[in-house]
Amino acid sequence: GVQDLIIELAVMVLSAAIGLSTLWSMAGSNGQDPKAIGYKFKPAGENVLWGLGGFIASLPLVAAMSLLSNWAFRRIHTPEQPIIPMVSSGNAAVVALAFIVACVAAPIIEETFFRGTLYNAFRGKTGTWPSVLATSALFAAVHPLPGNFLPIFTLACILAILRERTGSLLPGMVCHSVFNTSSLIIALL
Amino acid sequence: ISPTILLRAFLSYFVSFIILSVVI
Repeated sequence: GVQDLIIELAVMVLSAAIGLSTLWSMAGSNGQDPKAIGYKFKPAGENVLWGLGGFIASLPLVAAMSLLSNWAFRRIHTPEQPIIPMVSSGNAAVVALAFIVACVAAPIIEETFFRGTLYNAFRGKTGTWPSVLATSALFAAVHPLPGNFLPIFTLACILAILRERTGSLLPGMVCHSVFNTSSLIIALL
Repeated sequence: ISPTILLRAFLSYFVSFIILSVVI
């Protein structure tokens, strides 16, 4: 439990460090601002509100997509998100680490790369909607399939729309974190 | 920022994540 989560956290942080150093060195040597991926957090209060609004807006859509997906894939087994059984084991250290991984590290790192670098790369080549759909499909595809595809794709579309609408990654980080936190709390109960 | 730089940054993150997940 604890050891698995420490490894998972180390992998996330290390790969993020490699990606960010690539971004900073390449952008820097081309005279471009790496923070333009959406590292613009002010006005913080407004951005946090956008994130909370996005979370509330996502709830009925993600719930509807979960129901549809459960029905569509009722005959096909979808593996469980590996962090869920760890959390239900109840060990305090495991629960604390799981919250750090799912509610702090994952939102910051995944928003940076999926809605920051990847979304903006597509956005520079195609229009808004192809970028929203393509990056959300990839984001959903890296989660346990097939049952989670539709709900996570829907959440990712909302995260990408928040990035597009506000120009900041903070609303997506807040929405992503609140979503993961509520999922973990439900798993704990 | 140019799409090429952004895509390379994403790929270096994504590929490292996959390699590290498999190796560690």
